[in-house]
Amino acid sequence: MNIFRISADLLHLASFFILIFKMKATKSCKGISFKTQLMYTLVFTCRYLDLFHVLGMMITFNFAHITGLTLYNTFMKILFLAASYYIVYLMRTELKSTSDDARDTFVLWHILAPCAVLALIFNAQFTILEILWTFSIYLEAVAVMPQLMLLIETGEADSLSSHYMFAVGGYRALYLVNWVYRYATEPYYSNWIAWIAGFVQTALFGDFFYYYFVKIMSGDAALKLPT
Amino acid sequence: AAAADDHDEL
Repeated sequence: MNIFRISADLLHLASFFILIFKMKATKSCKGISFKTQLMYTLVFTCRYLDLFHVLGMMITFNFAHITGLTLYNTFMKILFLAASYYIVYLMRTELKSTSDDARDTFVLWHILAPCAVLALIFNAQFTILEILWTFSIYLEAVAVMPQLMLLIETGEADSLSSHYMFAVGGYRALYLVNWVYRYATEPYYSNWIAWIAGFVQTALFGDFFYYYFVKIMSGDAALKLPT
Repeated sequence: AAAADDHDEL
């Protein structure tokens, strides 16, 4: 665990709180892509199936392999899962009438199918858990695409939405730094799957980062994209 | 080995 990794996780956690706070405070999820949020629930569901492994060790009192890092990861995984499901739940129940569904036109199969095929071909081990983990890594990299498309469609995002986008994009960028740091300091075989996907994910946010900083510098309330 | 346990990141 290094400073970049912990900062990344906290930024990721912050992103959920920003989004939930925004939706609760404004009683609206306008400008937020339901499809992107739905993809995040799928990402975490596929990636964190090893929670059952930890649960199995706990209920059999097999604590020998449970380290501080396991407990930290387990705690965060449960939080991420709970937060992402709660967001999807909010967007489909009390905030449904404010949802931008009509403009949220991205076709999910266009990312789901390639990610599934890639996960079946490029994986570290041909097991169900490993393939689902790999699928989740690929899907997370591109899951923001419906959100970006909605942002381009509407041409602007309110302040909290753009802070949310910054937090989600920044988290993976910090993970890139974490991987470089680990590569340099640990006898750690590099995980090319995560590296490449993480790079793609951060690159997808690159354009957004640029407009975010321009907006912050100019002190505008809303982020406006050039049309 | 590349078992799921080896994924020590989130």
